Amino acid sequence: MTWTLVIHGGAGKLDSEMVSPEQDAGARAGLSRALDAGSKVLADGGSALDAVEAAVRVLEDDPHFNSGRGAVFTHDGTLELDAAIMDGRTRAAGAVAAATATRNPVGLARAILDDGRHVFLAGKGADAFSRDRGLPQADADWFATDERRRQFAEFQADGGGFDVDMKYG
Amino acid sequence: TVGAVACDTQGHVAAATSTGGVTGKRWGRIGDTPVIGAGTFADDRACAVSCTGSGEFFLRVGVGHEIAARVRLSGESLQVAADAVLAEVKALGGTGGVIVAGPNGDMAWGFNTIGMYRGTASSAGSRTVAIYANE
Repeated sequence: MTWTLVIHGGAGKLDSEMVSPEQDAGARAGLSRALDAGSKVLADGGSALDAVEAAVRVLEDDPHFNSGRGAVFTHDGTLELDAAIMDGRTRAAGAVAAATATRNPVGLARAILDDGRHVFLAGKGADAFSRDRGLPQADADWFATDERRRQFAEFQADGGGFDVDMKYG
Repeated sequence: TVGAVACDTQGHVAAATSTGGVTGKRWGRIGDTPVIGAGTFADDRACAVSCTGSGEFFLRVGVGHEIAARVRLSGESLQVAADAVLAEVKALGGTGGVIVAGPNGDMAWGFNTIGMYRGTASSAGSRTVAIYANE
């Protein structure tokens, strides 16, 4: 039987002038590691659900992408992380919005899916659920990177306008 | 935003998406990523979808569910459905991309920006990693 895996690390104003050679190489390496992680699960006969979680965890830990470590800053200089996961077999789903302290937000979404009572948790409640489940926590220093701090400073210098396209992400 | 869709050796599909959102977001703004049926959706009867882009537009169109519904109800291919729904997003003024995996092993992606970080792998040994539209 065959298996397939597709991943993304975000879309936007990405062209070779705007993407530094370091970002280009770093992002390609990160995508490759995510493919390795998901492919290993699938090649071993694992589920699509475990494979997509494994691939996204790699991308969340990689500072080249806007999620988890490397996430962009909010208007107030904080970090609010969103994630979701869904199983096509059962249509079970787990989602989290505005989580602030779970190292891998997709792992929190998966815990919500596995718990099964709810689909979508947000904010402080989601953070409490994560702690109750003993998920690995991380502080803002883990998530924040110098590059995102620089972009946030640039954003503020530009007057902090809400530019959904200039996402820096 | 990052995401993955997959089809396993049992023909089941799944989707996952994760994001920090938009630089400078305020008032508790949430985009499409955590909204099931918008930024993330999976149904063995159709496909799995993960999205990235200007979330407000992906929410309004209900991109994940809409792509799956077109595949399930009208028998469109993953690529035709993805392109059609992305065109709706663009018509409303949104930009971004989608990745799609089907229970029969089909894969598709689409994006209306000048680039998307993306990759594919399969049991057939195919593998791609790309960033720019012209790759």
